[in-house]
This record gives sequence, C-alpha cells and structure tokens, in this order.
Amino acid sequence: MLEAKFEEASLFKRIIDGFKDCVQLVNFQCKEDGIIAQAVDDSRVLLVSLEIGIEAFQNYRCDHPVTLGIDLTSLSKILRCGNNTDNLTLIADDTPDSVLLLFEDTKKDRIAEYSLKLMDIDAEFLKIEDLAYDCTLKMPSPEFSKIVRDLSQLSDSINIMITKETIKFVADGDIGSGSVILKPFVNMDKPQESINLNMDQPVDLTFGSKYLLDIVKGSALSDNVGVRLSSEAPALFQFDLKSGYLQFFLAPKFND
Amino acid sequence: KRKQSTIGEFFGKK
Repeated sequence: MLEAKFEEASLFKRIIDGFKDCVQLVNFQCKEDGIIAQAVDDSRVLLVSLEIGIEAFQNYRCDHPVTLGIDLTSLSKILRCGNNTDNLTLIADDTPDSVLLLFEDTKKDRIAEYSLKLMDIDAEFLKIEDLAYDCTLKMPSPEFSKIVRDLSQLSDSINIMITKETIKFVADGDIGSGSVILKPFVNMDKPQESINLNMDQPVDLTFGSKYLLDIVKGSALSDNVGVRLSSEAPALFQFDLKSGYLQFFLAPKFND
Repeated sequence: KRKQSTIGEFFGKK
C-alpha cells in the first residue's frame, strides 16, 4: 500500500513540469524511503533522474516497494485539475493498475479524486557511477536559464569553457555569435546569488541547445543549479528539492 | 560539424 501526501500539490506539479517535456513514459519506483524515477529521452542523449525523499511529504507510507508506470502527459492533465494549495495524496495498492490522486482543499472542505491508469513500461534502469568531475559550478538557476535561452537563439550548440577563475558560455551560429563570461563571487547578503566554482581540471565542452532548453525547465524547483562537468562524461545539472533532487545527465557533442 | 554522443556510451545497464 502506497500513501504519499504532499502538503501542496504545486510541489509535485513543479517536479513533473521540470521534465515532462523531454521524457514521456516514466517508471516511478516507490519504496519505504521515498520515490525515485529515471528515464532517457528518445534520442538517448539526456538521462533524467528524480529522487523525492520522505521529508518532501507531509506524510508518506509505502509498505511494499511498488513501481508506477506513468505517462507524464496524462499525469499532467490530472495535476492541472487540482489547485496548487491543495493537499495531494498519491494512493496505490501493492499490485496496482492505476494510481489515485486525491486533492483536498482543507479550507473549503472540497475533495477531488482522480484515478490514472498505469502502464507497463519496459525501461532499463541505468547505473549512474559516482564520477569524479573536473569542475563543479553552483549558480543562480534564473541566471543559468537566461544564458541558455539567450545563446540557444544563436546556435544549436552551446560551448561551456571553465578555467581557474572563469566560466564562459559561447554560441556561434549562422546569424552571429555570443558569449557570456562569469566569475565566481560570493554574495554575503544573498548566498543563493553567489557563483561558486571548484575546478580540478579546465573543461571545454559542447552541448546541444535543445537539451539545455529542456534542462532549464527544472529551474522552477530551486534557486540555484549545480553543474558538474568532466571532459569524459555526461554533464550533470542538478536542482535540489527540500528532500531529494531532479538531475539531468547530458551527453556532450564531440568534434568529428 | 560536431557529433552528438549518447548516454549509453557512458552509463552501463544496472
């Protein structure tokens, strides 16, 4: 029996909105210590990995591990039916063919109940090794989103170059080119505005703009984004939840 | 021209 109650439906909505545009069929593995999900986009370039810890829920109960095969497009339709401030409880039995979404407006004593049919999704679960990254960057997510949105207008590839004290984003396309250079700095008053950089090795990597545009949709989940880069591995873009995270692993583009 | 790599080249199946 699974009973997972979010204090506000808006949290689950923002989580799903963070990756519903790049993957559609997702297995949510519900276990006693929380919910995890992993999916790869159709082009197999982007891996999404979600973890929602118990503290993210108002209360959480999962007697036996259960996997919920969900079409995110259908789930989004149902999530639109609830109000952001409603409580939202996900309810499923041990061998479910559907999951119940219960929206409760505690003030107006209003209850809305939806049942979403589950799917059999045959997706392999990839083992994500804990890599040693050459660079780790932490910066405000709105700023990262703006850079990605601005530069992706100029080219279908965005180059990220990191040296000792400099983070450079470059796009060079048919209509012209653009570059944004950032320096690490600490904002004492508003720490989340800081840009922290830890560089073991310089990196010079290129990524597809369309994937970065999907990744920045996770910005609604956190004030900042963690970017971990290595010359020989997919880049990791991480948005932290109060308990858990939404991670995107993006495979780079290489010179032929 | 740049060649796009894929996730499978880096992460094996569990």
